[in-house]
Amino acid sequence: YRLFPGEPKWKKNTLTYRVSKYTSSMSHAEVDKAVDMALQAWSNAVPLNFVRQNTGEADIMISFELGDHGDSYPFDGPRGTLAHAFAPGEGLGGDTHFDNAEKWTMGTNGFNLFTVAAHEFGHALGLAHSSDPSALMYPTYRYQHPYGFRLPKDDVKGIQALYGPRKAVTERPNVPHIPPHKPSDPDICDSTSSFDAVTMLGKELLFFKDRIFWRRQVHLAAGIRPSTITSSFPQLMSNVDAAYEVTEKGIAFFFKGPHYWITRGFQMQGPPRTIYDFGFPRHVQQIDAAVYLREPRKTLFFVGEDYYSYDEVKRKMEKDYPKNIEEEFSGITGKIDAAVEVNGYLYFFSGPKAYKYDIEKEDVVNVVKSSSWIGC
Amino acid sequence: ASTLFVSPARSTRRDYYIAQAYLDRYYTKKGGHQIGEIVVKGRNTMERKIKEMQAFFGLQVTGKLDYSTMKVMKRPRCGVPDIAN
Repeated sequence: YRLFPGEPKWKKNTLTYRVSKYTSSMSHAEVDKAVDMALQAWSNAVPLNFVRQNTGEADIMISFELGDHGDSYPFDGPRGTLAHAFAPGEGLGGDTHFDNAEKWTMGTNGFNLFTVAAHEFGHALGLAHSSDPSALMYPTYRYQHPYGFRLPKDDVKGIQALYGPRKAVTERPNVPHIPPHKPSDPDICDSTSSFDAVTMLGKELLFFKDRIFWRRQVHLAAGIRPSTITSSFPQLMSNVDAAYEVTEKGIAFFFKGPHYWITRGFQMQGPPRTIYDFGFPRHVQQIDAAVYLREPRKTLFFVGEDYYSYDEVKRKMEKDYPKNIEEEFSGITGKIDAAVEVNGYLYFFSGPKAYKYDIEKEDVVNVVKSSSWIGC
Repeated sequence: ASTLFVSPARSTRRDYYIAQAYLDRYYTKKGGHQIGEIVVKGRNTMERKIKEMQAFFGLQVTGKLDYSTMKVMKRPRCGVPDIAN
């Protein structure tokens, strides 16, 4: 692999991207899907997160262009040069352009957009061309099948030389292994870690972990199956920090780093927003867990050892917060990874344990394995 | 130009221009020459760039536009130069 002179790289780990101009040879949805999968090929290997924007200036601006398009690297019509991207940096840095004179496709009847986009995003993240013919960053086009794509070793070494490995998936820096349908798979059930986020969504409970989520009926522990987050929430991609649903409104909130998305069911309602809309202090960069309490119509946000209370009716953070979690919720030890209210009880997920908390008694009334919620 | 081809009879003038454009786009530092770089004009420059490209792609380094070199030059590819700018 090769890096650019001076080894430019992004100094932050959450990057925004936006497709500002589409091609006529593919639908917008296909282009978005190919772009998301191409970015995920890299985020599988390094601790970078990508947040889609639909307006304004993003770190990585993506567009389909013809001929001379103003960046002193004109395209040359069909074949020849397919695309180019700029090394990390302000302004043009990271921007990625595709030659709209080419026939772009999700398959093989033309140039496969996933293949070229994955290569170009390697440049946008700081990789130059590799002379290893098996590398994704080799200069000439070689079709890659998007589903089941595994980032070649040379590219993994190159990108991790810049950003280090992604902790959670270091051992498997490739497209995630989707666990088999039966959740009793030891790999899942024996996991000592907890969920990243849990929420009601309509009549279902959703459990998020890395790039996977499980859906189940509240009263039925059968037929639980894993899906990839990108299959239902493309913008979220992986590693959701927290989630909650305001039942009466039928809208849900999903948190990642300093951003959140609103959905109505599984339908995204617009681009990501910042968590400071809720009134968090600027030093809060990420939410650990969130749970909506139907009775008082308030949402509790858990951040480290503290928690905040947000009034969903007045749409503002309550005064006299944050408070200390252990002082308020006796019996819950350790960081809270996820929380959800079911049938009037609060459930806190902390590592491999799930605590059932009785709000009336203000105490823990039961403790089970977190993974028992997905049928283990 | 003909000295750059292994078998001038078989190679067309078009190949020469393809090669010239390819080397200019992917093996020429843009934005003027870096300080201290001695610029060699004419045939030596092209021969030197051909060798650079052949070395990058693991081809036999001949400095000539032989068949396998032209074949690589005609493949669809990324527009980012191979010698990093």
